[in-house]
Amino acid sequence: AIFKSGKLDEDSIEELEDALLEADIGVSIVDDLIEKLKDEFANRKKDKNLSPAEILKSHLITILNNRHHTGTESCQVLTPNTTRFSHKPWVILLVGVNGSGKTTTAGKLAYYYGLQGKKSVIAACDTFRAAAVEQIEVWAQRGGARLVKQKSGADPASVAYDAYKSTQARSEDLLIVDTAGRLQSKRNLMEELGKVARVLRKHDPTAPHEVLLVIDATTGQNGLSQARGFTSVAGGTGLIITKLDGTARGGVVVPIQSELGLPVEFIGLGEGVDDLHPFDAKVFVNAIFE
Amino acid sequence: QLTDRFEKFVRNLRGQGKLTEKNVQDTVRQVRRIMLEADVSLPAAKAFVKTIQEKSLGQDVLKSITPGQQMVKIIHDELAAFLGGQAEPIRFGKSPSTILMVGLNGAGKTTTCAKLALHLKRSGRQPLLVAADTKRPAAIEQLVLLGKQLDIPVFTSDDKNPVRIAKDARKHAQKESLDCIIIDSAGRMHVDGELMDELKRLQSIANPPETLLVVDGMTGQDAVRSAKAFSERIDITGLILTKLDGDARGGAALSIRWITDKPIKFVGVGEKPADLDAFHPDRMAGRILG
Ligand SMILES: Nc1nc2c(ncn2[C@@H]2O[C@H](COP(=O)(O)OP(=O)(O)OP(=O)(O)O)[C@@H](O)[C@H]2O)c(=O)[nH]1
Ligand SMILES: Nc1nc2c(ncn2[C@@H]2O[C@H](COP(=O)(O)OP(=O)(O)OP(=O)(O)O)[C@@H](O)[C@H]2O)c(=O)[nH]1
Ligand SMILES: [Mg+2]
Ligand SMILES: [Mg+2]
Repeated sequence: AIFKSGKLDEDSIEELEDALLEADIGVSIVDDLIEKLKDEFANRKKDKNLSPAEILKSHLITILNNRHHTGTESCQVLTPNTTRFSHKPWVILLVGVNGSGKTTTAGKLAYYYGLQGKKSVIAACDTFRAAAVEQIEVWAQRGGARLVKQKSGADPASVAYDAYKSTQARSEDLLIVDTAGRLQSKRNLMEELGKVARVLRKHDPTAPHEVLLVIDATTGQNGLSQARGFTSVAGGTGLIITKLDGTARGGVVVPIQSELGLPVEFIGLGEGVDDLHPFDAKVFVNAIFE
Repeated sequence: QLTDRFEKFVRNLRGQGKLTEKNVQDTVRQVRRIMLEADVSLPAAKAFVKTIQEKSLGQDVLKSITPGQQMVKIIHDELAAFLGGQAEPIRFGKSPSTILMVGLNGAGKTTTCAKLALHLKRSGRQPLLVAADTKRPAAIEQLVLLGKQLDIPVFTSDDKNPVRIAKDARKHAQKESLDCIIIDSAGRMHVDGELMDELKRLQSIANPPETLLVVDGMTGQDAVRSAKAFSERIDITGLILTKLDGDARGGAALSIRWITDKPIKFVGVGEKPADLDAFHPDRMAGRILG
């Protein structure tokens, strides 16, 4: 209710600031937002009835909806001119730290695009973690996708290579490449990931068409370090925030988009195969001020 | 470095006899900023800063070090104290004694169960791992494989009810003369009423002297919310912080310790079974302060 208030005094500023900070937006961005808010509020037209919360929301939505930012050299965001599935197979590479929700999301993506009539293939490129292949076998089945796998310990790049070749040969629409979780500070693991991306590029210079960093909504500012690290080895086109069905707000996507221009493409709202939804900036921002 | 940052803020303290309210003010604002950048939850950061303020006021500026250095020492020592004393050992009751592992999805519970089992085996115990996650695809296979690698027995059952599994596992441990039971539970959201009820039933039947909340080391603001919810619903006796082999600052350590007042017993520092360290509050303090 405080957020409906039209005034901007020291108490309400602190309340708004706290909401932004507790959403994991990060001190620097929050400082900028509050400064902008104070300016804008002081200079607002008398007829404009926008509350301070509404002003903040509109600034956040502007940042989050910015798809024209071409990011950095390593981040090529899907612009309105690039249509998904303009290449066959359309290749999505899922990357991210341990436990963020990549494998689950691979199944969800296959299901999501399956509803749009797309034939999906999942490449089981986590050849390292215990029972990773057994886990993704279930998710491929749930998502209605064909699974390409090799035995545990195989080279992930070789699985990606096989998957691409067979998907292309069978003229299937979508190849989703699931990779092992890894911390961005581990150089050898990051190089392994770079190799997977390169192998896909060998087949099709435009592939992978999407490189989606899967981030747990509970992640703090380390999410920014993750985004920098992963995009520098594998490139980056967007984010998927998972576990938004909890109490975490996933605000770290704001500094990520602000610095790297990576937009959120999807959100995960549960453990079911249909718990994947296209990103809606308005809904996301409203939740911050709930 | 931290000292340089504080030197900037406390330069005006030189030549002054005491740390006064006014000159501590700016410094503690900077402390709060550092805490937030390190992903300490806002309420925990506020509480900590208040303590620093009280501790700093009226202290004589020592002749031998600069006021900035002195502030850093107060902050570091206070943070280490907040994080708790040296790591407390695992609590055991009469044999077979149970340890219940709980936490959010993907925090690292299953991997940590294996690590803990290895740690206990090396200290002369006979652990039994219990695969009580009947929900996640291949969760049972994951624990079975880890147990096989370590030559540690794993109890599995076709039963879908984790409470019954815990009952049967206890009988099995008694029959096999195993002296401790480590129960791997399914990841769950603290806002999922049904799953939290299930956990409450599981704890009441398993009656563990030790219930460990496993928390991802890169958790941001949500750390206080989720730890609070778990500790209000069930009886948490200790905490484990995982994935600290990455570059996350780990402010969640302060958040979860502050809100639960329970000891952090171990930290996860890698994906292998041997990657479990005792918690060192002093080291954690240095890491959080950056
Ligand atoms: N509640 C909830 N749980 C999720 C969501 N996405 C994934 N999970 C759960 O998070 C846990 C980890 O998911 P995984 O798919 O294994 O994560 P991962 O990134 O593949 O993990 P690694 O391969 O080990 O790095 C599982 O318990 C999933 O069910 C989500 O949107 N909501
Ligand atoms: N680098 C690193 N990875 C870890 C650590 N602990 C666990 N992991 C990894 O984190 C991911 C998730 O671990 P799990 O043990 O499956 O997590 P969980 O809590 O059992 O997940 P759910 O059962 O789905 O809730 C896996 O990829 C693990 O290898 C750690 O200390 N460091
Ligand atoms: Mg996975
Ligand atoms: Mg598990």
